[in-house]
Amino acid sequence: SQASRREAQTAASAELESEVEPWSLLQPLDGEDRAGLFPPLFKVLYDGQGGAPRLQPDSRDLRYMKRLYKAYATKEGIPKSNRSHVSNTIRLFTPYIQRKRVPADPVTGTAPSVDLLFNLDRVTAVEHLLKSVLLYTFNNSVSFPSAVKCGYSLVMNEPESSRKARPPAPRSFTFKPQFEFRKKYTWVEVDVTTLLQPLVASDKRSIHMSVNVTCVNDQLQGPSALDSPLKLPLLVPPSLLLYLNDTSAQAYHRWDSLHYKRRPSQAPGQERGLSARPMEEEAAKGVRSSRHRHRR
Amino acid sequence: GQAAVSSELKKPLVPASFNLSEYFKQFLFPQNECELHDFRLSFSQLKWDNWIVAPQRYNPRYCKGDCPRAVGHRYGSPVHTVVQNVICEKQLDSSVPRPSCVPAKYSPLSVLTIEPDGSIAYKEYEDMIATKCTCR
Repeated sequence: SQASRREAQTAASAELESEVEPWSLLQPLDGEDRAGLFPPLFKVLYDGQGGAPRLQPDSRDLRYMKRLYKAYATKEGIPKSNRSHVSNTIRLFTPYIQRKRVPADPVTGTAPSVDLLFNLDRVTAVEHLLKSVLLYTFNNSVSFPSAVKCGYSLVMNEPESSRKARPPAPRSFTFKPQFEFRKKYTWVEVDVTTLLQPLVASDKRSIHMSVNVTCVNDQLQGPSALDSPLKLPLLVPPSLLLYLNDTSAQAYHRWDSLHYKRRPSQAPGQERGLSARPMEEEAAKGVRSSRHRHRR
Repeated sequence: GQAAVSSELKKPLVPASFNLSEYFKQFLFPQNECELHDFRLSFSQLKWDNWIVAPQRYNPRYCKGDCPRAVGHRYGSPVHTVVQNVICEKQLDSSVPRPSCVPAKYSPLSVLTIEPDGSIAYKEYEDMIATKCTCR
């Protein structure tokens, strides 16, 4: 009868519950969201604590992420719809181990070489890499001319890469610090997506790299530029910023709504925002559009 | 037709014994009908602010109230809701409850959290703020 069947069911479920931790029954069955909101939320429901003790993040990194949050979300915490890229997860990792093999060379303007180790355990299998950036932080006590040209070499110290012994590929990028002088910190993002893509995609949980940076005054031309290098004692080791796309059901998938708004002239790849704009442009664009609206 | 209309007009609109205020009450907006309610909480209240850095305040909202008998398009309720209402009112099965007032639409929420290893994560979660209620 219905009653006896129900009794059998409750007995069976009671037996099952006694075997596993009760709160694990609330986990998503496929365990996708190991590093999301659910585990801590369930833990609070079950034992009322506010989550496990956490290591304190680097204060500069926290300041950067708070600024990023304001650029990407409203005060109520709702993701802004006018963003160009679709990553629904952005992670900032502070390097663990920093060993200086080559001291700074004031004559050539080379900053101290550093060894960096990033632990990417928090990146889950459902978070796919869209872009990776080395984030340099300056404070405004560094007196910069309007533009500085820096070359850097980034060497991956993974066993495989060392076995291949490929010479580091020198790259150059240009700083534009003046637009940040009013604030206490200045940030520069150096795109290393092509270098890190294979490593992160291959589920490598730790990335070990060494970085050498040499900067010269961009405004001086010819040999005089070389013989007036910049002193960069305050070049702190960069943090690693990963723009990821979380494909789990709990994550917000913006491209659904983008599909409806796609302009016919844009190629699909373009709209996915693989070339995400620096944060300042995003915020400025937001300001510009609101001013425009205001004038009308 | 003149005669028919004039005889209609002669009839009284409201019988003398009818309570007018009771009559009009049925046209008023019902007081506790199914609707969206605010519920603002701050993560510091939950002592979660050591790992949830932003947003400072979170308003998940919730749905509460009675579901009207004749649930029409106003709630976007499926036809099934009307069927469930009939089963309940005709008491075909006492275990079948009336339709409930539940969220029908959500909006996402951006969360900035500190991970146990000290890294910082910005994540966008689906369905974290109720934006519309329905009866079903």
